[in-house]
Amino acid sequence: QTLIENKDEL
Amino acid sequence: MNIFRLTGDLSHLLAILILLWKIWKTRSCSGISGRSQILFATVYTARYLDLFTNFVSVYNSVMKIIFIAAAFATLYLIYVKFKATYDRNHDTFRIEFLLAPCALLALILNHEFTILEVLWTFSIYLESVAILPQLFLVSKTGEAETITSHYLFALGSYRALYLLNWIYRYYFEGFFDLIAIVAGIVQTVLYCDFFYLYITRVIKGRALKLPA
Repeated sequence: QTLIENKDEL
Repeated sequence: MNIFRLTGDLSHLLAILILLWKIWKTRSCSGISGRSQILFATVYTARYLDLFTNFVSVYNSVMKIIFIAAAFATLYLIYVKFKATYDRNHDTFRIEFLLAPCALLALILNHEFTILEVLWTFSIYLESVAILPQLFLVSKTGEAETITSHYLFALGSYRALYLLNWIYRYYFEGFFDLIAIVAGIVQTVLYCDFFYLYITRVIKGRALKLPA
């Protein structure tokens, strides 16, 4: 899952 | 967080600070593309709207705020404070030719059709090509100040380091994000020509002048 709530990268 | 990701972030931060420092110290933004900086400010604004909706970590939030603030501070220096030194005659790349295709692509190719997700995707696509006005400016004038080439090297290295981070995360965490990876490859490839000149000239203490 790479949706917005899982995005930790900048 | 792995070493590639951390050095990538630090390289990104360094690039932004080098640029601000260069403009402030020399009281001049000559050789800097205001149009690329408009695109970067757009990138950070579109990508980091999740500051308001989603908390990841203090590190994450602080870096996002620094990137956004530095981008707008850079724009202020170029278009207001040191406007007289801005190279507007050479900075002529048509940014709508980048903005429109990236917006269209983000609407079509995204992970989920929601406002934040489409804006995030747009920012990823736009970031991959946002340096083109700057590279265009350098090619038009045929040279770059050494400090400007350090800026470009740090900024280009950041996404290259993120590529290593994604290889690492794929092997050790099973994580991959195809949109970010493909855009990251495009972004890094755009710098290759510059990397070559940087290594063969600037590192050896010579000015970055393009071959005639």
